[in-house]
Amino acid sequence: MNAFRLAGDITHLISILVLLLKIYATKSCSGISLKTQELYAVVFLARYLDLFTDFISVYNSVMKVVFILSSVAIVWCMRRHRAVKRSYDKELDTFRHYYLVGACFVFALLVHEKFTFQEVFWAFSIYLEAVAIIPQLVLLQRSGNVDNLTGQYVFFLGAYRALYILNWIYRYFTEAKFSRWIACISGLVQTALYADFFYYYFLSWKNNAKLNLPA
Amino acid sequence: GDRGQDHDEL
Repeated sequence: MNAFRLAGDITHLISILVLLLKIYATKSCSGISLKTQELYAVVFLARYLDLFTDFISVYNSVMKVVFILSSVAIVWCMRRHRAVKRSYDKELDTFRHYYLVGACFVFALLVHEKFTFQEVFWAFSIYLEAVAIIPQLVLLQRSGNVDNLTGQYVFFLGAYRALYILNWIYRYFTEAKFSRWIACISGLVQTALYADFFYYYFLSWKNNAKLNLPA
Repeated sequence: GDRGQDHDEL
């Protein structure tokens, strides 16, 4: 464990908690893509299948449980909570995310570290996490609505990406057999898609700031 | 035996 990865895990967790708190506090999820949140929940459920079989550390197990619970809590809130689900942009959040799930699963069957149940699902979760932000990106391009995508959420999500890349660079130079190409390449794709999301987020934020200028 | 790539990262 190095400082970059620890900080990356913590900023990743904070980004999820910030979003959950924002939705719960404002009882609104307008501008949030339910499909992206569903994909994130699937990512954690598929990746942490080893939760009960491989014990790595207390930290690792506790964080896995927290990631699963918080991501499922967001999906539950957006699908079940009466007040919240009324504010969901159902007609705008129409990206066919099932295609992303299918494509990532087929790709994981082709490219993985070992052809075992857990390894294929692990690779699937890595690929899916990379593309999971696409429905949110599409929704943001359509709606330009950043009401619930707070700056903190976007900041912590970006910090998580940047810190994980620093973590991989650090591990590459300090560990003899560092070969996590699946995670690294997929992580770079994820960061590129995040950068695209950030670009549209910044544009929307700027436009909204202009719109809200004092009359 | 070889546990394969132990995924220690979250």
